[in-house]
Amino acid sequence: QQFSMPIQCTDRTDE
Amino acid sequence: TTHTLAPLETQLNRHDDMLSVHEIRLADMDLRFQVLETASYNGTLIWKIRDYKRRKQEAVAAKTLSLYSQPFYTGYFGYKMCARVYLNGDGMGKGTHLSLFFVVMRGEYDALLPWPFKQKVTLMLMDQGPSRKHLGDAFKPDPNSSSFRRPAAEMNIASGCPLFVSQSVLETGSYIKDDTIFIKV
Repeated sequence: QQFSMPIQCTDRTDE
Repeated sequence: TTHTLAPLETQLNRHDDMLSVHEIRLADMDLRFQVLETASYNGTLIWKIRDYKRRKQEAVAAKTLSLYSQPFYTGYFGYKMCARVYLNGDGMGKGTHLSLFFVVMRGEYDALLPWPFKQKVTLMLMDQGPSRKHLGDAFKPDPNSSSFRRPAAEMNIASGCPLFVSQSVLETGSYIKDDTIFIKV
């Protein structure tokens, strides 16, 4: 199975 | 008459106050039940998102950019996690894609669990049509990323796939039925 690199969310607000 | 009415009025006011307190408490309980009834303790989350159209519009209008799922767990005393979705995308996916992220949350038993979080994570958008062509992506946590460290706040920074699925693929396939999508993590 292929695994991708997780990327951090850019949004820092918390709805 | 004034003499007898005054205490009654005080009592009535007190009851009104108590009623609003109870209303708030009931609403809290409703929410708690909803979370409890949909919580999973086997490491698999199925997240049902209703009212896709309205929520997508709210994301486009930047009213509500993202939605959080109910929390789920790897076991009764395991890691606490949830999913976060941006129906109008985040980062590189902004305006073109649905972005899907995974969030490690602060849990009751973190002190007893190994850190950083190392479990493999699979993100999926369920196809509700007969062909069941679910869309998925999988990742192994990056041990150097702050997203997988032991949470110091209620939630770590979400990590996942900003380009999870393009909005055109999502909206032309059979991923939306009855204005509802299902995400599996």
